[in-house]
Amino acid sequence: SAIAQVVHSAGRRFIVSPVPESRLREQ
Amino acid sequence: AEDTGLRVELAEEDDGKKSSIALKLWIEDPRKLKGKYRESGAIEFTFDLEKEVPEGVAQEMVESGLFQESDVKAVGKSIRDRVSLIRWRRERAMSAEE
Repeated sequence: SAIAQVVHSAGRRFIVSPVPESRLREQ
Repeated sequence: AEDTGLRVELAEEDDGKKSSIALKLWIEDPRKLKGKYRESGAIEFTFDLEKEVPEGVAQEMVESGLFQESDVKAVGKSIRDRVSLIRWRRERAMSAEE
């Protein structure tokens, strides 16, 4: 599921990126 | 600075001229994010230094379902801190040129 999602809000784009794998390993 | 678990960085080099700039908000604690965004670590967005206020963008993030309403202040403050720094750097660069 390492795909960025794009959320649109009133003309703005929020690009939501997944946690880098290196950080997932730490958790 | 108080630790909110949120950090805003420039997502591009600041050329000091454009009013709209790309920023990246890093979320250290993914539990701050809502539902399907829980596995995310960063949100990239553009911010207009002349037309926008950080709290407005924070509110948009809440309305888009990214954050809980209770985090709107912390998100707004994180953006505001970075925007203040960008403005300060630009002003300093301009006065150095003069």
